[in-house]
Amino acid sequence: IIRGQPARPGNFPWQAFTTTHGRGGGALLGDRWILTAAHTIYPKHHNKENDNANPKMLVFLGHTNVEQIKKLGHHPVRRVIIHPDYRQDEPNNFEGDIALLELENSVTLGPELLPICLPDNETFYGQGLMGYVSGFGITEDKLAFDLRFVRLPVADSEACQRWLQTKKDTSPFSQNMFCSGDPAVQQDACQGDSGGVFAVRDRNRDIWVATGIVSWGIGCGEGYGFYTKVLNYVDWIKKEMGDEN
Amino acid sequence: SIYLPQKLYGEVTSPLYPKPYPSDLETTTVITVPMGYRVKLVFWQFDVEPSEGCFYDYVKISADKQTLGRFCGQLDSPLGNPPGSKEFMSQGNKMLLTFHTDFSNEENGTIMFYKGFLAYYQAVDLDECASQPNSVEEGLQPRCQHLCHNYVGGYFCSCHPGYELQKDGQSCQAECSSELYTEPSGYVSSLEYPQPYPPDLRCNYSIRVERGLTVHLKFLDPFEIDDHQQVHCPYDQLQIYANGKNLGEFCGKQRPPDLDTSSNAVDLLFFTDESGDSRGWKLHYTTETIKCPQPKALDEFTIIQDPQPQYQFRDYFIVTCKQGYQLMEGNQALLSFTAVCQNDGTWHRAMPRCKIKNCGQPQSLSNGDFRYITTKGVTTYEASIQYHCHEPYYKMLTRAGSSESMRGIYTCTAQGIWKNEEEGEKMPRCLPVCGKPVNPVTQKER
Repeated sequence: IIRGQPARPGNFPWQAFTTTHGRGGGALLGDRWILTAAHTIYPKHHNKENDNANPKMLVFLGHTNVEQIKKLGHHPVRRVIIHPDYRQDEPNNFEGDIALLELENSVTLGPELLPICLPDNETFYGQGLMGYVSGFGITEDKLAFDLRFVRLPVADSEACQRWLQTKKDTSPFSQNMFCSGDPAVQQDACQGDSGGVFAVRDRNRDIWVATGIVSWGIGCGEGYGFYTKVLNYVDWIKKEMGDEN
Repeated sequence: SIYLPQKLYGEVTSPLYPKPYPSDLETTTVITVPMGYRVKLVFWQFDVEPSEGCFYDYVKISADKQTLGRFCGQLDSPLGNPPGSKEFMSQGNKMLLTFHTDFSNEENGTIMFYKGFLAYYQAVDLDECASQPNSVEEGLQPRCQHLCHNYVGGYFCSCHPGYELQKDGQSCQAECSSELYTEPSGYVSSLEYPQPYPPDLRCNYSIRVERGLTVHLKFLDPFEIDDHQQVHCPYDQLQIYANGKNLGEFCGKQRPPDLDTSSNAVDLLFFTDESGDSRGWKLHYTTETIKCPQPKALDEFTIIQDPQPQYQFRDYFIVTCKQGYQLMEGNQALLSFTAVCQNDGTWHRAMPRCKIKNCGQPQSLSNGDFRYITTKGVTTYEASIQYHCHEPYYKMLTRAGSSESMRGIYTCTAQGIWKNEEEGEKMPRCLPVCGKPVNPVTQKER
C-alpha cells in the first residue's frame, strides 16, 4: 500500500494474508471461502524452472500483524477455483483475474474475522466513490509488517485508458475491470496487495462491499490501479459457493 | 326230523308240495336262526285235511318247549283250524313244525287231495334286554347285573359308574379308581348313594374341565361317612385335592362347605374300610370361567382402554398413555401394550408404567447456542428452548415473514422430538453476517 496508513484491528476483518508465490491478499466470503486474484495462484511471469512446481498455498486470517497472523496458523485449502477466463500465459491480459479458495474448515467469526459482502449494483462503481484498499504488500520503501490501507476514489475509466496509452501499455482494460486512484496524490496498492479487495461502504444497508480485487498496475503510486470488477462475477461466485452465499 | 340249515329266512313246505301230500306221514322240520334272533313264521298256503280238533292231519308249531298251535283245514275255510294270517313267533332261535297225516284223505267216500302248506319264516331280532318272565328256555334271559343293551342279533351288559364289568360279561364289581368327569357341570357321588356304599373302596373321582374354568363343589344332603368321635376320620374318608393341594379330609354327617377350588382339575379320593353302613355322599359340581383381577393403572398418566367391569379368561385389555408419555415395561419402551387373562386367573404381563417423553439434550447449534424457556435442564414433554446465533457475527436464517425468535423456538413434542412450529425437526442455521466490521475504519482528520 503506497501512501497509506496502518489499519487498526477490526478495520478490515475480511483481510486474508496469502503466501503462494509471494505475498498476496484476499477477502473472506461467508465463513469458508476466500476471494482473491487468480494471478496470486497462477502468476503471469511464472518461471517454471526456478519456481517450485507445487508451491504451498497458505492462507492466514484474523490479525493485522504479519508475525501474529502467521502464529494463528494457516487455514488449509480444500479447493482452488480459478475463473475460466483467466489466462496465465498472456502476461498483459488480466481478464478474469479472480479466484475462489474453499477452506477445509469453516472459520469461527469474531471481531477480527468477518466476511465482506458482494456488490449488487453498478452504483458502487460511480466515479469518485471512495473505497478502501488494504494489504500486506509493499509500502513506499519496504515490505509491510502490519496491514495497511489507503482510501482511493473510483477513477474515470476513460482517464485511466488515456493514462495507459501515455504509458504505452497494451494491457487490455476491459469492462470487467475498473480503476481507482489519483495521479496527483500517488496513493495506490502495490505488489503483495494483489487479491485484496477494494471495499466500499453501502450507506443504505450499512454494510461493506467488496467491489474490486487488486489486480494490476504500472508501477505503484504513479497513477491508477486496476481492479477486477467483482459485480460482473457475482453470479459465478454464487454458483461456485453454492447455497452458502 | 328235518333240520333246515341256519339262515335268516326261508320257506318250509309239506312233502311234495304243491302236489298232494302223502298219507301216513309224521315229519318235524326244525327251523333254526342265528342266536340273538327269534323265528317268525307265516303261512302263505295252507290246505290240510280238515277235521274236528285236527285229529287226522295237522300241522303243529312248537317253540321254547311250548306248542303254539295245531292247525288243519284251508286258509279261507271255517272247517278245521286253519292258521289264517297269524304270525308265529318263537322266544328263542328255534321253531319246530310237525306235519302229521293219517292213512287216508276221504270225504263222504270220495278221495280228496290236499296240497299241504307253504310257510315263510324269517329271523327277527330278539330284544334280550326286554323282560321275559315266561321264558322257559335257559340262557335266553340276559343276566346283566346292572345294565343291558340290545342290538340286532345280540346284546351286551354294562355297569353303573364305579363298577367294572367282569369277565362273564354280565356281573359288575365296584371299581372306581379312575373315574373321570369332563362335562362343565355334573354330579359325583359315592357308589350306591344314598344307599350305603360298598366296603374296601379306593375311589378316585377326577374332574377335569377345560382350562380357564374353575370348579365349584356343593355337597348335597344326606352326607354320611363313617366317623369316630375322638379320632379324625379313622375308618372312611373323603379327600379333596385341587391343583395338587389338599382342600380337606371329610367324614361324619356334617356336609363340607361349598368349595371354590380355583382350579379346573379336582380329585376326590374316597377310601372305605371293610365295614360300615353310612349312606355316602353326593356333590354337584359347577364351573365358572376364571376371572382375572381388575387391571389397575400404576400412575395417573396410564389409560386403560375401554375398561370392563369384569375380566375373565381370554379377555384382554389395552393400555395407552396420555399424550407426551411413553409406555414402559421395566426399562423397555413399548409401542403398544396388551395383556391377556390367562387360564390361571392372572394377567400374562404386568401393568406397564407411563413415563414422560424425554426429547434428550437439544442438538448444539453451530455458531449458536440455546437457552431454556421452561425449567432449565428439563428436556421432557412440553419443555421449550430458544436457539440463537452468535450475534453480531452470525444471523439466523429465516423465511420471509418469520422472525429469528420464532424460528429458534423448539418444543419437546409428544413424540419425544424437539420441533419448531414452522420448520419441524429441521435445525436452524446461523449464517455469517457480511460487511459489518465491529471496528470499521474511520478518519478524523479532514
